[in-house]
Amino acid sequence: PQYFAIIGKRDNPVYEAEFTAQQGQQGQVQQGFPQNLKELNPFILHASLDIIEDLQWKTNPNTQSGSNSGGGGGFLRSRNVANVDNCYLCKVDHFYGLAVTAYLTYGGMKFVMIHGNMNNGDVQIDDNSVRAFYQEVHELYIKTLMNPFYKINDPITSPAFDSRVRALARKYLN
Amino acid sequence: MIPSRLYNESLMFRKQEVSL
Amino acid sequence: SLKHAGEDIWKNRTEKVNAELFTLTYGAIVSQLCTDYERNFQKVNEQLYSMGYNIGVRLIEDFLARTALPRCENMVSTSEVVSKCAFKIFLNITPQITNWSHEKDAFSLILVENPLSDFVELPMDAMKQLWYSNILCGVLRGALEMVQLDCDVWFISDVLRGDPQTELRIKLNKVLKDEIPI
Repeated sequence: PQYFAIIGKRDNPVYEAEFTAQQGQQGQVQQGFPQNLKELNPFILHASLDIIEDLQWKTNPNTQSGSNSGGGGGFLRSRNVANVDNCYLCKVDHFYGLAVTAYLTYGGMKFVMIHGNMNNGDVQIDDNSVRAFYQEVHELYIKTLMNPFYKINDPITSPAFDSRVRALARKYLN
Repeated sequence: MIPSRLYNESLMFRKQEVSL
Repeated sequence: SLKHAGEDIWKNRTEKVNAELFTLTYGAIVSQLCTDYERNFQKVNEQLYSMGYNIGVRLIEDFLARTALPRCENMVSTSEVVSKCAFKIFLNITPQITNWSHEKDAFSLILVENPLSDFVELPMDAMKQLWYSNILCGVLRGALEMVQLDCDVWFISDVLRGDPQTELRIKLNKVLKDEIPI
């Protein structure tokens, strides 16, 4: 199971969703997070925000001075607009076997996800799938932003948005 | 999937310009 | 020939601007009007119409300077010019002309695509009251009035409201005659 949230600039949740696989490999219905862990998810996610912000504002030590970006170090996300990989921060935190991945939009919105594992072991993250999921959700978020009646940092309550995010989760994560 | 005109439109393949 | 003229002017004699800038600017205007009028959408519709009218009485000068078209003989040719030249030159779209009245004094324009309303989703309270692109009605009314056509222009349906298509109706009331001021 995964717990996904979009965090606004005031550390407010703009969107939250829990994803569970419908059927296990042997036809068994998989449950989501255990009830006690389900209540902890927002706190676990909130605890990782400091790490994400630290990465967000960290200068990139690999950027050489006198480069096309005008000299000096760049931020973690490259100024090369063709390079979208820097939005995806991979695994940023962990909590007793749970993994936390993150993705930053160019406007500073944080896409954060807690990855669980029903076997109580350490979670293995498929970075390619998770990155693809984040990028597709990013596109949905941009479309939401284009709506003039939507204000930034407002909760996203559109059922269409929710259904599409869940469809992407089924496609890439489960 | 709930039908939505907003999320069905493509960001890329659209008319790019109008008259100034 | 009208279609070719419109396309030629669009391609070769029109300065262009990014469509998203246009769409987002108009969206900001409508959104701000809704806030300023405290979600009284009838007033927002009226204000959009008024803004469009003020644009239309000026835009017609630009249109006639670009196209140098002669006066239209009837509403049929007027509809062709509006659809194939005017909308093409300014918005790069060509609405379909349908639903002619029996007297040939009223017709509908079906907007298959509308750059004003790209990526717009109306809030629930606006769905039944707000005509999001009402500025177009004002523009057409103002422009036609300057060429001595007193017309009523209004929206019949809008995809933003959940209707199957966006339909705009234009009806000629009378042909205006220039009169010497008293």
